[in-house]
Amino acid sequence: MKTYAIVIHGGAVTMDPSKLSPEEEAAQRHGLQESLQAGWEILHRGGSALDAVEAAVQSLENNEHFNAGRGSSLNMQGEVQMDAAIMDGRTLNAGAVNSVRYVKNPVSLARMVMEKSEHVYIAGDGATEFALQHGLTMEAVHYFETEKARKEWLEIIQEEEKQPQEHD
Amino acid sequence: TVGAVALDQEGNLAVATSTGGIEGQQKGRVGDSPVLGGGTYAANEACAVSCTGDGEVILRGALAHEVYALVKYKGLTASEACREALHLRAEDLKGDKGFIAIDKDGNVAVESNTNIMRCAYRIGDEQPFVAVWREE
Repeated sequence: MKTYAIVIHGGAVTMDPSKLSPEEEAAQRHGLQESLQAGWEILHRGGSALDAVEAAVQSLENNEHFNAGRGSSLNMQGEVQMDAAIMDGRTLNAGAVNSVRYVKNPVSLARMVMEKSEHVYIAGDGATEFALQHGLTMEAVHYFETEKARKEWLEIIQEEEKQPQEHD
Repeated sequence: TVGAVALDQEGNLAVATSTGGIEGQQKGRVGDSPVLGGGTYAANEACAVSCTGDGEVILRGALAHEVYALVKYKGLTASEACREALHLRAEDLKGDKGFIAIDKDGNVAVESNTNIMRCAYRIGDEQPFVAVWREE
C-alpha cells in the first residue's frame, strides 16, 4: 500500500494552559481525534486527499471547541464572520470565501466555489447567496455563537471602552 | 483557525483551512486563511501547507507559498521548510505563526512558535499523534 497521511490543526484561542479547564482540554483532545479519524478513514479506504481534508475540517467546524464554524470568534459588532479555502494539489484548482455568515460549513462552500463556479474567490453576501443557490446547509446566528466566544467578545469591548479615543 | 493537509494513496496532496477570525476583528477583515499562498497552498510536486497565527504577518510573508517554494526549489523536507519559514525575516514578520504540512514523499510537519495550535497527525496504519499543547 502506498504512503498516505493526514495532519490537522485546531485553533482554540486559549494559549495559557492554566486558563484551560481539564474538561475543556479533554473536549479539545477528543475533537482533534474525531477530526483526524474522519479524514484518515477516507484516505485508508483509498479516497482522495481532497475529500479527506474537507471531512477533517468539517468535523472541526462542527465542534464548538475550535475557532471555525460553530465556536467562531465574534467581530467588533459581535457577529460571526467566517473565512475558508481549499486547494487541490493535483490540479492547482482552488476555492475560497470570506466574511461568510450562516453557512454551517464554510470549507464546503469553498469547495463548491472551486467546483461549481468559474471563480476562485467569492466574498460576503455573494458567497452566502452562492451557498443558498447550491443548497448548502445554513444555520441561524445562535448556532455559531458560543458562551465562551460571547464572553471573550464582551471582555474586548469593555477593554476598548476603557481606552482613550484615538480616532475622529 | 483550523486546517488539514493530506496525501492520498494516489500521491495527490490537498489542503483546507477554515477560520472564525480573531476576537473583536474589524468587520470585513480578511486574514491569511482564505488567501491562497498566504495561509493555504498545495501542489503535488512539492507539498500541502496550512497556517495559523497572526493573519496579517502570515499574509505579508506569503508563508504557505514560502514553505512550498522551499520544498520545491531548495529541496527541503516539509519540516525543514516549515522551520525556515517560521524564522523568515523574523525582525519584519514578528508574531504567532504555526504550520502543518505534508510533502509529496509523505513527510509530515508540525511547526509553531505559539501555543494556539492544537494538532494531530496519522501516517498510514501507524498510531495517531494528538497534542493540545506545543510541548507535548
